[in-house]
Amino acid sequence: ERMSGLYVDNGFDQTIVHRVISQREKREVEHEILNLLGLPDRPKNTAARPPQVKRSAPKFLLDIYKNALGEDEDEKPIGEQQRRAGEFDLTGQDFRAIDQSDVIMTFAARNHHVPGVRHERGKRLWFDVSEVPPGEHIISAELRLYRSMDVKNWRKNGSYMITAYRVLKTENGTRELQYVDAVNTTAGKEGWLTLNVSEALDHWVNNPDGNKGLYLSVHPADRSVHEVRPEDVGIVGFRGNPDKQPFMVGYFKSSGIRESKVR
Amino acid sequence: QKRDARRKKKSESSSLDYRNNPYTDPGVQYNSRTCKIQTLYVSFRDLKWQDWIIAPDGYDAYYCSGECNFPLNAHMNATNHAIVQTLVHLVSPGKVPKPCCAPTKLSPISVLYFLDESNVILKKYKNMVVKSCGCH
Repeated sequence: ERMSGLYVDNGFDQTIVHRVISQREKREVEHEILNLLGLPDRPKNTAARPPQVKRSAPKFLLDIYKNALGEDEDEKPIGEQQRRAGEFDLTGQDFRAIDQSDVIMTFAARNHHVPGVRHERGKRLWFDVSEVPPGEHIISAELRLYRSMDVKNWRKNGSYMITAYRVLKTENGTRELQYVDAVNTTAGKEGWLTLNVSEALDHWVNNPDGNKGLYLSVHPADRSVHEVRPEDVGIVGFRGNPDKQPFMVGYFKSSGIRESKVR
Repeated sequence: QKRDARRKKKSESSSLDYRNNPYTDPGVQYNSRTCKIQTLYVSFRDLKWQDWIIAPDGYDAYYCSGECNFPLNAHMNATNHAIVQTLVHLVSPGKVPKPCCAPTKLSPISVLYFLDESNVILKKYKNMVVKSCGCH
């Protein structure tokens, strides 16, 4: 039989009794705790196939949980000297966003088909942001891409500009793009690259129908040749290693209104 | 374990009487104890939620229990008003209740869980863990 999972001290010193509660009581307590935490039910489609913690997005938040929140969860944030950048190269800006946030969410990149969008050499990334609670204030959002050195076409002395655009319209197969952010990467640099996508996330949360994803364009910094494929400069896509796949992270300040989901 | 089993078997026949008797019921004895912090742990692992809630393994909540009896002493972390409340209770015990045993300091927890099969959330919950109890 399953253990109850609820351990209550009976009040006597040195004697802890694990009271066995009935199945009905257990279900009620489970639901109460879930409701208290704002988790009214198990996520969809996870009973048969449990989600994988080894993927980049859960690993990123686990890294924050272990290294950036502090061990004793005290009121004041963990000291700067105790913090570690971890494998995700967290910066001072990241730590400030972590301290200000009540909720941090990650969104795994998906290959979501949008009719009419033609792909050139760039890569389109789509994120399901439908679970962002309404009324949450977005502090910031960043797109995280992993650049690997394991590429054949990489020019040893080259540097490349990676630019993210928000896809606006898809009428008649034409695409309109709005510049979001850009980052330079140079030869010899392996690791996580971050782009500020706060404006894009804000737009998608407020206009769900307008969520057509981001377009990722890669050019040599000197523009000596045309656009190249992100894979050619080592950018890991959503078919790459699970712990190196692209994802978006959003930092939110709670509105103070407690979620009340129907059970 | 053998000793406990024997003891359990021996007391099974009179367990109902035991529970209904206010002089022997552990619950009643427990209530007569002074206000202090008590253990309450919810194990996400034992509830089989660990494939959904990534961290922590459980919720170390604690709770406050016990009575705030006269005289209130330092161990009860009594507020000034709790002393007044006790005195008024002593004057009119049938009308005015004793001070309440409640948390005096709470701390937050963070929970990391899957929203669906790919998106993940790290949420901070304020005032979730009892750090100390006192009479209010």
